Amino acid sequence: IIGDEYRWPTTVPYYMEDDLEINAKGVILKAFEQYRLKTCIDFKPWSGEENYISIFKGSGCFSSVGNRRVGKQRLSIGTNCDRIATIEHEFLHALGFWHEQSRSDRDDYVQIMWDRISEGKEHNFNTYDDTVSSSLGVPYDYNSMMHYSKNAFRNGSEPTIVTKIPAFSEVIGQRMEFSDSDLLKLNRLYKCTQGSTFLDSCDFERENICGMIQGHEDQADWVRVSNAPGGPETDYSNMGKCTGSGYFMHFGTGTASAGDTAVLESRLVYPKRGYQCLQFFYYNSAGPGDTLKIHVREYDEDNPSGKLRFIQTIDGSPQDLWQLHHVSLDVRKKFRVVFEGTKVGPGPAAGGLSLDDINLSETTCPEFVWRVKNFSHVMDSTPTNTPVFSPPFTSKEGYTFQMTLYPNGRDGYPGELSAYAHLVAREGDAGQTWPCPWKQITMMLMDQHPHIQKRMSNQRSVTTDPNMKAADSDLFFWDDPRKVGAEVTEPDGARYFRGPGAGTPVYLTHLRAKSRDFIKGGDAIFLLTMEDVSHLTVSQPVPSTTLKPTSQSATTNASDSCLDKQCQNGGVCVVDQGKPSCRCEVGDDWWYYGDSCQHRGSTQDKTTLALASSLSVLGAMLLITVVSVLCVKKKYKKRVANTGIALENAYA
Amino acid sequence: LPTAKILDFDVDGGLDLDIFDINEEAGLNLIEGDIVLDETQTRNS
Repeated sequence: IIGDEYRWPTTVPYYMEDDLEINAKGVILKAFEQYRLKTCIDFKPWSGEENYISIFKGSGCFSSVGNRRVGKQRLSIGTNCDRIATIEHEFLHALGFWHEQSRSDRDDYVQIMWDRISEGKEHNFNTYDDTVSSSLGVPYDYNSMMHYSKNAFRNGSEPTIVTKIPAFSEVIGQRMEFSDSDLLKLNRLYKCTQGSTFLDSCDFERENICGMIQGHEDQADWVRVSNAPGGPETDYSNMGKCTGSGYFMHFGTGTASAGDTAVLESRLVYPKRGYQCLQFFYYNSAGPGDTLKIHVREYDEDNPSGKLRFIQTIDGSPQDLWQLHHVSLDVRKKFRVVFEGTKVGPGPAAGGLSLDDINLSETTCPEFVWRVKNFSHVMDSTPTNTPVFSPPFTSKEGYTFQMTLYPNGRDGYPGELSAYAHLVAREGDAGQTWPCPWKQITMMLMDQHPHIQKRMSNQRSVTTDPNMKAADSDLFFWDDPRKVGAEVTEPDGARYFRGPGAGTPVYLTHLRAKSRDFIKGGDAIFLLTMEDVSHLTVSQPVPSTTLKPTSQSATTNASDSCLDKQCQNGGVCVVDQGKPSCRCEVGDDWWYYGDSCQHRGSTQDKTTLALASSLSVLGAMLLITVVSVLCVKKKYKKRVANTGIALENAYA
Repeated sequence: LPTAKILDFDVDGGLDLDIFDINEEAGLNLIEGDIVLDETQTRNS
């Protein structure tokens, strides 16, 4: 939407209302993390700013477009809206975006089938003139998460939107993640130069290896290659698909001497949050004893040349496979990530350690990785309603859970991936609280694009509500699986109890699962987490101090001027031209007003006032008319009396 | 002893609903399915 008045500051204040579902609150926080990773838009709890977004559970998913500057601006995340892409979609509206197909050049790219639209819904296909709405120089985007799906507002079974390029017919309406163009537009609109929590990414496709440097005190070097004797035969970014590209870094242990090390250091990065996730793909074709160690080199005044701190040894035994690894860091100073390969003992004459697709961001690492090999085949060959189970994973709080995947859907949804999360318990488990209180399980199918900011991973979350009852039962759904689950015996003889599952039969369509880089090298990677969200059961604090109004570029500090100003009825004190004044709360059909918001008004009052005013005017006019008539009559009578004329009926 | 198997819970209520379907089912008639207009926008629209 064109107009600077519609922009928010790049840090948007929000207030999560109490009526939101706990799962929705957790997913909203995840959506905010995606904004932080991929754009410069940040979100902070409302602390008294003049304008803020109030997120509540309405009867659907909706938002206004842009900053309406109404103080409390409402955005609804209702039932079934607790999907990350839906939340990102609504926040894109709030940040100033219309739907993609309402662009002025829409008809160049899609054909609207007007006769297939439900009666009365045609207005939803209006376009906005380019004096009202700008596409910011970004081409029409079929991939946008702001696009309608092809069947939006249809009256029958035929699509309402037909893409001019048929290949995009099933693409429009994706609700997975921001597209590249969504991000380009958002970053242009808010003049973002980098993601707030993004630090570095490298796929080694360029010769400068992203500014990484070789160690000085080591005996060997990491070499940029497109294949290595002993493996791997290709890189991971491109899987060798493109001639002349597809590079990775390799430390050849086959040719090194025992005890040799090779050190590769990232460029300098500057952390803000104090926690980071390092993610990379690692191919180990070295000897069984050879190691890869991760360190950080931290810089401060005492250590201008940096001080090395060991983080962990990578536990990836030799395999004919690019393995995904995550390392959690906790750095607060300027630093580099250091990869140290060591040839420890005898091994194969060829082979070594290889690195590719490194991503460093200030985010938390996913806890568990479940790799499903030969995934296309699994999707195509597994019958509907047939599950595949992940291994059980135990969270840091001691709860064990498991993901069930139906590779060919369930419950009447063939051609879909269906995904469910279960709690698991073993016979001797102890120490957990049952029913399991407020743990959010997230199942993410990773888009394995080399660059973390360009990934459009698909994720769904479920939260263990300890009060939730099983259908037609007095049992608690998330109770001890030994009580509400069924016993399972694995092929290896392991036995445990699996509780009922919560999830969706429509996790992702096969068509989308086969798109992008969801399947790479034949494999799909699910990233699973279980996080405690019990802190989201308490109300978000209402600001106790009031602040200056926000500016476009920065959030504000508390103002002393407001300390003595009392605003009633939820009003907020702001400093206006150096003086404190109250900004009063408003609703759909009511508002507070007065110096300290002490009076209440409503549209009903307004109607009454209008009616009273009209009647008063009518009364006054009537009075004037009567008085005028009486005066004229009196004057006429007087004149007649003075002239002595006798009036009589001359024609009777 | 474990009780009879509890059925899995479908968080989507057995339906594959997009934002616009959810709002339509909720009886909302918003601009473009999920946009709330204020007075100024309504007038322009």
